Amino acid sequence: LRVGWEQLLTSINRNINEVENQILTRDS
Amino acid sequence: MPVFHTKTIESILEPVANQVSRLVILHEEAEDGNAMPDLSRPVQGVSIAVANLVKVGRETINSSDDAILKQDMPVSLMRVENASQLLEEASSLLRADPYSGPARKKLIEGSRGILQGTSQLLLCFDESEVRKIVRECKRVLDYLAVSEVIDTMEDLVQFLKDLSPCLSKVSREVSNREKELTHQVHSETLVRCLEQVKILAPILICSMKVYIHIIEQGGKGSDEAAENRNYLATRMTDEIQEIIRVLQLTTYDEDTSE
Repeated sequence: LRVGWEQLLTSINRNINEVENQILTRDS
Repeated sequence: MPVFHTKTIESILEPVANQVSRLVILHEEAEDGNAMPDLSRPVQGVSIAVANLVKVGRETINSSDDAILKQDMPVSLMRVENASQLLEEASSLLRADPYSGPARKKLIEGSRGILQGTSQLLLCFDESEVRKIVRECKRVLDYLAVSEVIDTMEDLVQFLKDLSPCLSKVSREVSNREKELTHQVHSETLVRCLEQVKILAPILICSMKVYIHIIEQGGKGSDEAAENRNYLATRMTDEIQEIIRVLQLTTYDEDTSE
């Protein structure tokens, strides 16, 4: 579970960054 | 049936969605009260990422001229912010008590909230992109409606000058969109309609030319020529309207689309 939560939060972090990139790319 | 209707949204959300489901199941099975790790650092990372996302989102809202996006996007941003807050609260509770039950609940709720919020955000952004393509399609429809009143070569040349770039843009954008869709039937329909539009466009122009020639040479047979031209314009209009309909579908509309 320890690894699971850390991995999930890392993925969530990456996911948020990707969403941000999407918005920036398409908005430009 | 795919859950996410575009490949981009799917590639971003699916891995996280799977991880969240896996962890929820693990948690339900692990009600034995194992100590939870200190999640301060990864949670802080998420908070920073969310803060950046919200900043970019707000800038997008401010610079956009899409009223629906302006209305929908703040709700998703708020959802992501609230979820991030839940994760911070969970992290703080866990630091004080690694066995905290409410902290686990907040972790799950926060993770789900981020997933739902980002999903909503991407959908809202995607819908705005679709509206841009639909706007171009409607411009083509407007031009097609004008085809009936063109009766000189000069007007036909201008008509072509107006229609061609617009049609090229629609063709390019619909073709890109089709490649993005995860729903096979929707994607194939767009390809089929676009092909029809490409076939019909030069035939329509030709029929308009024939009509003008007939008018210029006395008008015998002009009714049939006009009928033929109108038939082609209507067929093109139908194809474009079908493109608009399918562009606006998501996988959630499946039941009503078929």
